[in-house]
Amino acid sequence: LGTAWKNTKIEWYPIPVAAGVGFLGFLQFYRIQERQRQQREQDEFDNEEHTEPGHRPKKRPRIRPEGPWSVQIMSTLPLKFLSRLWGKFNEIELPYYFRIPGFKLYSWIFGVNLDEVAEPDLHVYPNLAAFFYRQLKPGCRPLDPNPDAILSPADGKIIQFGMIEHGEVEQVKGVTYSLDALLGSQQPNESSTHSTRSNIAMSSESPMPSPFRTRNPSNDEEVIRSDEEFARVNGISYTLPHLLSGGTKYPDEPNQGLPTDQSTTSKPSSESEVRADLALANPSRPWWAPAPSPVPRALYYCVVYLAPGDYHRFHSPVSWVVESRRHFAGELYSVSPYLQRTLPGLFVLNERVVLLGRWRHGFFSYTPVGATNVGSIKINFDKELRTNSLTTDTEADRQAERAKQRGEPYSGFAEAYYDAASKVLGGHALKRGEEMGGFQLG
Amino acid sequence: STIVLVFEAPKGRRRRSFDEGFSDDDEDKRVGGWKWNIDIGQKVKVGQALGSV
Repeated sequence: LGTAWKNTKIEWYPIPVAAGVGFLGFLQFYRIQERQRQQREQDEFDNEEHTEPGHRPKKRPRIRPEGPWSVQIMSTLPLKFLSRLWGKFNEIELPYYFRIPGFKLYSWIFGVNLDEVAEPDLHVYPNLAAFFYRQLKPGCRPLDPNPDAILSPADGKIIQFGMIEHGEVEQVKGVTYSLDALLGSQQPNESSTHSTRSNIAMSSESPMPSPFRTRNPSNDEEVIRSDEEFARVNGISYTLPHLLSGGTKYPDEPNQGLPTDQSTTSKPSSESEVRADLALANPSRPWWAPAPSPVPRALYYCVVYLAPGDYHRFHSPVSWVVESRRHFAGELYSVSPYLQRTLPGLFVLNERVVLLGRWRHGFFSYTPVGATNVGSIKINFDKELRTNSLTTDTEADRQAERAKQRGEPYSGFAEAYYDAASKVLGGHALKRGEEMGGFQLG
Repeated sequence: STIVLVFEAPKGRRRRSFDEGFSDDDEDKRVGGWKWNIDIGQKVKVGQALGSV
């Protein structure tokens, strides 16, 4: 081999230009073929008719996000599977004598204030999942006394807030995503509804009266009456004392913060409280865009990030009515501030539950966004909602198929309405500070 | 995990002294509208006011 290496004469020849051209042509031809094949598969998926019984629809093509190499690597991981595995792991019961040191170590690492935990004996929590979903002592989170304030829905950090312009929410500086992508592009309507629970009914025109909006007979301008005018015209009603005392504040109600004890027998119910608060709202409000009104209105947004050590139950920020929910079965990327900066459209990609409704000033939406470690979103008043479950993906595929059979485009979410929860309000009433649900491990 | 709130609120009325050169986006010069009480990066607790009308 050495002799051959040393003694063999090396002769250099120019590579024919035609070979180079041919190679590039072949490469281009291959790329075009590959692109056409992908397009054909996509078209087949879109046009396929699934009429035979027992047919399993093809899996939807997965959306690949754009971003740096770390995001690209993350997008190749089976994040939902990992999340479910993580959830199962954390449901393993811990040995009795390991619980206190284990939870204390966790608290030390993630900054949990154990003095606020409702259950002082940490032995009660059988595993990390139970400890993660802990309750707080009553009264340790006092509600702001200002009835016109929007309260923080959870313990966390403010990532972003501001006004929505041109229907776009700024996720981080310079990176935006559209409101349609976050909340869903279609206005709720009956034909696209997939009711999934017995007490959820199809949407209809809200029966909520609008005593505060009238029309000026001289110029047909819409006029909003003040509270005092309403009192003079309509007299005393069950809603009026609540309205005049600020809508949600009751003089005899101590500011106890978290309503964990639920000793509300002498207090107004959520429904009556919200009904009082919503007397100012316009029931025929369209989709999320502010309705034309003599009072200029705008859409605002706020993003609250919950760190691993934070209290992971969330509460209602105002008194409002949840009319519908939309479950987007997306991926489960982390929602850490780093990824929010580096992955454009993170909230639009992730699995989320969009609760849509109205409050006294109009449209209100509340969107818990899942993450890899806390993928399960629980809504207390929606027992049939299942997030990050094995059936989530197949359910989304089935819904895509059903939409296709009806000849409609797939909206990308499963929608349900809460009309049956309250005949008067046309939705599920929540009062400010009321616990709505929470995030659970895995 | 993250919670995103999107809501409608009054922008407030123009103050007369600011009528000239007033932009619709200029929230600080409005009265009676929505006002934020928070800063980016601020830690908040349940029940704390994010802003008010």
